[in-house]
Amino acid sequence: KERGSRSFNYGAYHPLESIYQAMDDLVAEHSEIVSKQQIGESYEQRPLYVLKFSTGGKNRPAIWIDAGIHAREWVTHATALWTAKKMASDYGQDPSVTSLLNTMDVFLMVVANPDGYVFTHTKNRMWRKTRSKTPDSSCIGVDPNRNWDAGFGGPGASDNPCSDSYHGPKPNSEVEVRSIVEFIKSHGNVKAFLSIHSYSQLLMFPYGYQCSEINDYAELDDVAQAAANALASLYGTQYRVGPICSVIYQASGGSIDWTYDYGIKYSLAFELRDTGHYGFLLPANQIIPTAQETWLGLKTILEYVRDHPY
Amino acid sequence: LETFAGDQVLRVEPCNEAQVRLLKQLQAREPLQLDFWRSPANANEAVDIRVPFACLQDVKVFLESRQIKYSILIEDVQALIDEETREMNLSER
Repeated sequence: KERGSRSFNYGAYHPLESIYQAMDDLVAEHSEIVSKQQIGESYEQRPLYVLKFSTGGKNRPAIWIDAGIHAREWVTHATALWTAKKMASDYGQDPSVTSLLNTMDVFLMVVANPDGYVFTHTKNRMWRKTRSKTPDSSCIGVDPNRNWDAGFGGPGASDNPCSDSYHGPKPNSEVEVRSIVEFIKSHGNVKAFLSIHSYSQLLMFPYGYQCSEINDYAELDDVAQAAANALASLYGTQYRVGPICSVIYQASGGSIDWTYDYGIKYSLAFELRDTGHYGFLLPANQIIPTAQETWLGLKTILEYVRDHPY
Repeated sequence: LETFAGDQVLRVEPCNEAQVRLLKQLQAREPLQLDFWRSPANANEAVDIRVPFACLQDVKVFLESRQIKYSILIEDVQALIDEETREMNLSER
């Protein structure tokens, strides 16, 4: 058994229990800046946790980061956990992280779809969706990144419950999505929303549900390009940067479209290193390199958000 | 426990909009149970599809008969999963 985050093997994949234990260990070791909050319960009644990084203050401007909303993208959960450890241990050491956490809070959701994650460990490694039941269908689950209230039910989402991109019966029907939406609304001071996915190396910003340009296109394009350059500086991993609609394809009901329309200007989504040659089974020896390079990209965005309050 | 023995991942490279439309038609064929890892969007952009073993031949015939270029990205998905499981067990020990 791994005891404490110092001996945790960040270069391996873990079941949900180990990840939740590692989060508790991190909180215990860095209790002055890290705490754990439960923001809801999944469809199968697993707790939905976020790690809160804060040095105090009341309702400070905040940055949200989530990983693993698509269950099978295991390298995202692993990257998020490594990132949590990195931020906690760099506070007080790295001036950038120290200054960030002295100014803003960071909320990090390591496992956004725990039911799906457990299902990938026990029944179907390629599962992507939630595990909710759809009335009048034998098919299970909703694509939680088609379930947000942003062009819901439009192009790039399926109305077939058996599809991997099924949008669900209504916006926010999935408790995993609804819990995040309620958290963001009740917090009221979230300034950046970053969602971590994996496949084909992209860094995207709104929109996905329509192909029109957002008002902040130039600024987000610059920030994303800078982040992609920082990321590439470590191992040369090349990212494509741009709006979801043109960089990948039109897809409605996505998280960063909703957050952008809700007023969170810095809404971006990463698609981490995965060439496709291993599918969603990125070899374990690539977990830490992926996390390391992603951290450089993330840090560029975090610094920009810190330095450009709105 | 769902197994993926014999399932392959195909990288399809449509060269024009007509081929993109054909791939979208393929995507809409629910009985095939194709898992699109990257959906068809534009010409000259790769589309990755996990194809269950049972309909591998149908899909390859569909692509070949329409001159849509593809290659096999993953020969056997289950072999990868087995390797990953082995690594996880090792790591646990």
